[in-house]
Amino acid sequence: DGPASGKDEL
Amino acid sequence: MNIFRLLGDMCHLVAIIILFLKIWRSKSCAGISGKSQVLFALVFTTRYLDLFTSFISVYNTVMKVVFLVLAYATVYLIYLRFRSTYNSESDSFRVEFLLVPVAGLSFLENYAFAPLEILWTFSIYLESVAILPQLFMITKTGEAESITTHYLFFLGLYRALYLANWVWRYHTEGFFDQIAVVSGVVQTIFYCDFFYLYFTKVLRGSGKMTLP
Repeated sequence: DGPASGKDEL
Repeated sequence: MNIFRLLGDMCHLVAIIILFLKIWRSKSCAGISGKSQVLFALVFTTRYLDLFTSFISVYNTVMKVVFLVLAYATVYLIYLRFRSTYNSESDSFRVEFLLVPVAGLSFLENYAFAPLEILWTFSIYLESVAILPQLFMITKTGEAESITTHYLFFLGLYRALYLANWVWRYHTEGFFDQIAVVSGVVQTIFYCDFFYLYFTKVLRGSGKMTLP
């Protein structure tokens, strides 16, 4: 999972 | 989630609602930069594409939908519903001077050369400069209604709180998102001049902000 899908911020 | 990020998201939501209600109730978008609002709608569109690919939390999904809906609704009010009150001659910032460098940089400096990642990076870089047409319009007209300054105050405060959120997350979970942090610092710096005027002029009860 690249950083993209780890985007938990708005 | 931490208090800084929650407060930041609430400030962001308050800012967007203040602007929408101001235009809706006054039935006028005088003094508002439609270009900045289009750029914000573009920021949300390119950043929230993962709405369809990854579920993070109910809060995350709900807030993304609310931001998208309010952003497009505001653009609709400015360019369609109340377009006769839009000061297009004062809203003269050349947005291509923002879009081209931001698009170029998002291809050069990103975490992964993948469509979603580049679009996310584009949205982060674009958000840091999206308010410039609005700030430029205020310097051009030499004044801003107080409600517009409250909108800008909460909008500037939201990313400043995100900076605190990143400090907190770095110390508590070792989280560090360099692209978001650097852009967030640049974005907040653009508001410093406005914050100074806001605290010295508007909060002194002088009503609208008139630039020296």
